[in-house]
Amino acid sequence: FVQTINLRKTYKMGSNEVHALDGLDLTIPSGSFTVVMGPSGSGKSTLLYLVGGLDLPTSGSIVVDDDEIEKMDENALADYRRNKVGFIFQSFNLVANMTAEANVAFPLRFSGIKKKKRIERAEDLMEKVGLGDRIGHRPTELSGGQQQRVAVARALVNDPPLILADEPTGNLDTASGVAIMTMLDELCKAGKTILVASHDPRMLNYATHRVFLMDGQMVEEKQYLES
Amino acid sequence: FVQTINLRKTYKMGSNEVHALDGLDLTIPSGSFTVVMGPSGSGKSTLLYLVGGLDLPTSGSIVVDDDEIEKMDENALADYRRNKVGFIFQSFNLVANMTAEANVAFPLRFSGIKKKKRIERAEDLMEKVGLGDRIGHRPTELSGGQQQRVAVARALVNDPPLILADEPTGNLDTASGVAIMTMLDELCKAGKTILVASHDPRMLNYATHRVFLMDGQMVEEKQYLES
Ligand SMILES: Nc1ncnc2c1ncn2[C@@H]1O[C@H](COP(=O)(O)OP(=O)(O)OP(=O)(O)O)[C@@H](O)[C@H]1O
Ligand SMILES: Nc1ncnc2c1ncn2[C@@H]1O[C@H](COP(=O)(O)OP(=O)(O)OP(=O)(O)O)[C@@H](O)[C@H]1O
Ligand SMILES: [Mg+2]
Ligand SMILES: [Mg+2]
Repeated sequence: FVQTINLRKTYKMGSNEVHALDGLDLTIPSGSFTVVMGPSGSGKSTLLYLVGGLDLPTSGSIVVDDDEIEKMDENALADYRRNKVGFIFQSFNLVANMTAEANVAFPLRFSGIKKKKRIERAEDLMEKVGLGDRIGHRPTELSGGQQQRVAVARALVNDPPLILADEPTGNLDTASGVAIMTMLDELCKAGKTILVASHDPRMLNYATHRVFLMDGQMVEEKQYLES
Repeated sequence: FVQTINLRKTYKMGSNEVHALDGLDLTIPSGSFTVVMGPSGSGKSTLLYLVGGLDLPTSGSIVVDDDEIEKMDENALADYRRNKVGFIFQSFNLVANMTAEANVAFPLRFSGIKKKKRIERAEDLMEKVGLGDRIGHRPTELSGGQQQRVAVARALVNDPPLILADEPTGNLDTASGVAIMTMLDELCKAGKTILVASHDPRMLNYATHRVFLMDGQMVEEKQYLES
């Protein structure tokens, strides 16, 4: 389903270069629950941004089904992001002046679904993440973990085949975290492909595949555990 | 050091009322490492905002040393926030158009310390949180966990007697998380009072006191564990 070939992302800082991804060859099988772990700054979010079509690599390719993402034009990329991917951001990226419900319904606006149905679907997902009683709250009127759960619901509303989750449980207590992991697990069993970047070791309980990153490169689990 | 007396914070949402804090009687001893745990939405951040003088209660009092925070005028409150408290925000709240180093040095601007010394102190703290090589990066040029560590460094630069940490390890891998907890522990042993809101059970290893919140009220550990 997803394959990266010698994937590189380099940032220039004055005369310095930061190799956020440093030649990554990675295969994420269709229908897998792939967990990416690694130290803070090792390149997890960068990998997810590239796979999600939110940024372009410095070099190398990203193949999703039969499409080479890095070769797409802006329209094809926007289409890919909108229809193929559900992205849960590490810092949520909710729209401040819309209610939680409107935030969740937002990705459906080009779907052709009638407004009444869009609201129903959004409310349904908010219920599933335990926020049925917070529908009318704006992001600043929600706790950190509640904002995180709104971000999760929003990523799922379009029923995308590929879900990219960047630290989806970082602000959640044990019970709320397990609820989210269970949700992702059920989506995987229903045929979706899940790629999660996480520091939460409990996420490995649901993983069908594991990837370990250090300094923008893939390493063996042994190497990662010894670090 | 810190005591709350029948502390309440209520938000009005149309005809609804959200009781974020619902009558809290809490004592945080001077020099303690107090950890506040509880489900997402239980009131942890709200408690920290009130103790940190970032918001006023609906009713009840907050006594810090001999001052009743809720009775202070704007100037006294600003003074309290600037000199008495180091706050690590759950969503970091870094200034986007300043470098990491400038963000860390910012609380020192009214301290009377010369610029060269302010920069030295900021660089020193960035080193301590493992970001010596990220000094010139702006927040958007940092990973989520790196931003979190900048927020930690900034809260400590003024050497405040009371440190309020809201989920300080939520975006960190095991090693980085332990480094932060160890730092807070050393500050506690040096005489500071630490109040941490955290979902990370490892934080309890450092706690001298534990507080469990559910629905804005204090509960017994047993009640919290059964939830
Ligand atoms: N401005 C606001 N208006 C209305 N409700 C609010 C507002 N701010 C917070 N709340 C509500 O108050 C409750 C407590 O929020 P708080 O941020 O203190 O929770 P928390 O324990 O820090 O949660 P988390 O673990 O998710 O960070 C939540 O249920 C939240 O929805
Ligand atoms: N715009 C940028 N300019 C320069 N360097 C950047 C930029 N964005 C990210 N970096 C650097 O690239 C590296 C990888 O960042 P990334 O966000 O992918 O890490 P991460 O594994 O997600 O970390 P975390 O666990 O802390 O979220 C980091 O060292 C970071 O400082
Ligand atoms: Mg990240
Ligand atoms: Mg909170």
